[in-house]
Amino acid sequence: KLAGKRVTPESLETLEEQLLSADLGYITVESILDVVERHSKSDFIQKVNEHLVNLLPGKFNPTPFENPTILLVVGVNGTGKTTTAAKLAHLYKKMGQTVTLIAADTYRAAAVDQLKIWGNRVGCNLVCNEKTAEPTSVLFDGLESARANKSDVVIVDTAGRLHTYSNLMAELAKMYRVVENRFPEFTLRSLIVMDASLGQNSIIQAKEFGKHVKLDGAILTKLDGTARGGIVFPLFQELGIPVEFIGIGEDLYDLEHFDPNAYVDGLLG
Amino acid sequence: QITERFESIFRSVRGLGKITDKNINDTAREIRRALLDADVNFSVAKSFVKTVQEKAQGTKVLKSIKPGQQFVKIVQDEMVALLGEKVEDLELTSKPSIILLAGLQGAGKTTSAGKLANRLKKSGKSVLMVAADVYRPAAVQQLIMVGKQAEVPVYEEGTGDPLAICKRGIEKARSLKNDVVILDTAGRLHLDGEMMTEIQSISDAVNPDEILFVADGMTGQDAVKSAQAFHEALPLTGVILTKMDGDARGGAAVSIREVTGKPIKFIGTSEKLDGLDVFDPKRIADRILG
Ligand SMILES: Nc1nc2c(ncn2[C@@H]2O[C@H](COP(=O)(O)OP(=O)(O)OP(=O)(O)O)[C@@H](O)[C@H]2O)c(=O)[nH]1
Ligand SMILES: Nc1nc2c(ncn2[C@@H]2O[C@H](COP(=O)(O)OP(=O)(O)OP(=O)(O)O)[C@@H](O)[C@H]2O)c(=O)[nH]1
Ligand SMILES: [Mg+2]
Ligand SMILES: [Mg+2]
Repeated sequence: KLAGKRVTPESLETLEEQLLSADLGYITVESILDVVERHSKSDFIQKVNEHLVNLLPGKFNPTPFENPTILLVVGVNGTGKTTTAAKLAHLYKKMGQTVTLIAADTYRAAAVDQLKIWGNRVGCNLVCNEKTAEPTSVLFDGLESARANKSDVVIVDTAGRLHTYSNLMAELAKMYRVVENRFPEFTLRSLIVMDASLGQNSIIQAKEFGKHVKLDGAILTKLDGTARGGIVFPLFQELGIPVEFIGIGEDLYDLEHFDPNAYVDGLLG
Repeated sequence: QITERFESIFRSVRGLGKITDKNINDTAREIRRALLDADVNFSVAKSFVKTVQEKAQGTKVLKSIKPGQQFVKIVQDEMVALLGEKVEDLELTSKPSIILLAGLQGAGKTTSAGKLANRLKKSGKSVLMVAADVYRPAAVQQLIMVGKQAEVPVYEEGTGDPLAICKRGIEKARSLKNDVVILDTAGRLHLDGEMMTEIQSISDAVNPDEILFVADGMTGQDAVKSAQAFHEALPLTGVILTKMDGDARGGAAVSIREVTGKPIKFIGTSEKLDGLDVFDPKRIADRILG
């Protein structure tokens, strides 16, 4: 309903509501409106589209890892980490890489069972230890096994944790250090999995997690719902964290590369 | 940081010698920003601010000795009123009483089923949980393990038709003379017609005493859309707002309450079995307002 309109107070208000309801946050929205108000005279929506795309990371293009790589999958409870870990395993296996999945959620009921089922569906190695409550020990065993079978990609599923629990954040930091110190030949990347329907707390999550592990990228899940995950804007603009993948469903193949143009089209759509 | 924002808004309002239309408007803008930051839905925030402005412009405030203090009270009272002033517990009148849990993926339904079972058992009721999520890998196993922790039996058939499983589970509860049956269902998108039809058919068939919408306390603007859709699809009786042990302000509480008119009955305060508190509108109002 914004298409082709010139800048009027009404069209600005419609744009504001559309962006606010997409969880961009009022700070990001106010600065966007400011720019649009000052610059756009005609071709309003095209200008808004271009401006929004420029605020986002470029199109992500995953390629096979040249050096053995560990993907540490982290995030708060229920965002889709386990399902996403499986989707990533499937993606890299399809590219011809040897994949190992590590079930490092030793806490939640049936977390290992859940990843085991996914591992069978993907058809890749899976390392778990249902007798330990120590995620670091499973991580260690998993990486030794990945080293031995020359895995190209190791995907580590971790327990959901709220960043407000310092002991859980310390546990994550410890896992990160174990990898850095004991398995330095691997490239280590941490990806934070964020639920597109969550609001401004997502920025706080990324800030806090980022204090304990270096966050290289984010994966935005449940974009097949009505939520628009506008958090991608402040994530990149304020924290420099690019969204690399988006989750668009509950199956193995429901993972897409982040494309800023497709994303903004969907946002303004 | 929203806490500081409301603190500073209120500090500056309290310091005002008199309340004028201008400073009510300036404050209104600040309050709207603070509410958006707290994840209150933008149109709910808009109407909240409008209501507060109208009340503040009333003579009571303008004539008051401490107009700033009065203004703050208006905001607080209005927030508590929005959230639903009285606390409403579960209404379990049939035998067995049936509680149906519904909500989006990952909201905390399975965990909340265990928490509810634990709470009811501790109050002397016998409970049976039914594993009606046949889709998510190891969902049934998760509820079985939660049941073991709560020391509550779980009725499950592995895979199958969720409606049939619920019906047979209730029959089992009847034969065991259980007081309460809790139906744990699969997470579903309100956009998924088939899945919404499924939960409607379960509700129509078993006529639950309580249909609780389980929502993530960190939900943003989308809370209005999903709550609206579930409210239109099912005769909801209440809401459980989970993961409130985090530092999300919880504005979703206002949005969900506004759009469904249903009481928030419980909030989730940890991953553990005892992590379920009765909803307290005053505490949540303070949290949203910082
Ligand atoms: N619709 C939709 N559902 C998703 C998506 N990703 C995950 N889910 C669902 O979200 C729910 C939670 O997924 P999990 O993978 O268990 O989430 P998690 O982050 O590992 O959860 P915890 O380990 O308990 O913190 C499941 O029902 C998934 O099927 C997505 O992209 N779209
Ligand atoms: N910290 C905290 N975690 C919670 C709370 N409630 C649930 N969780 C966690 O949130 C995650 C998701 O919980 P589930 O019970 O699996 O969610 P669900 O709604 O059944 O998920 P689906 O069946 O996939 O839709 C798990 O890691 C739970 O331990 C809560 O109140 N506080
Ligand atoms: Mg998980
Ligand atoms: Mg569940």
